[in-house]
Amino acid sequence: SDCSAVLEKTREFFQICDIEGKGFITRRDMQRLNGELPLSAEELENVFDTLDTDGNGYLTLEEFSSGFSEFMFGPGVV
Amino acid sequence: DPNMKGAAANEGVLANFFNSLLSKKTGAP
Repeated sequence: SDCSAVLEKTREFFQICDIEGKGFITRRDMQRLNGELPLSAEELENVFDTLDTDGNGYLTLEEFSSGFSEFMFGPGVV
Repeated sequence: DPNMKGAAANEGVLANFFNSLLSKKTGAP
């Protein structure tokens, strides 16, 4: 279904950011994408802050996927 | 509402980020 395709993409993208497979993404992991994605360090910082909804400095798969589904389907559909 | 403005700006950044990831996976080899 569409839903599982989105879940699969979410995991894929999460793993791109979580290079070491820690199970979470840190600010530093995000900055490592600087060379791979056409985003500035500041933009990546912004992305991290936006996704880190509880502000604890760690992005979990759950936080990441709610950000992704917001991007896919708009706010409020999680 | 300044919060709405901030949310919209962040949405743009997120869209940019996820679009980049999407094109990274599906883009040119």
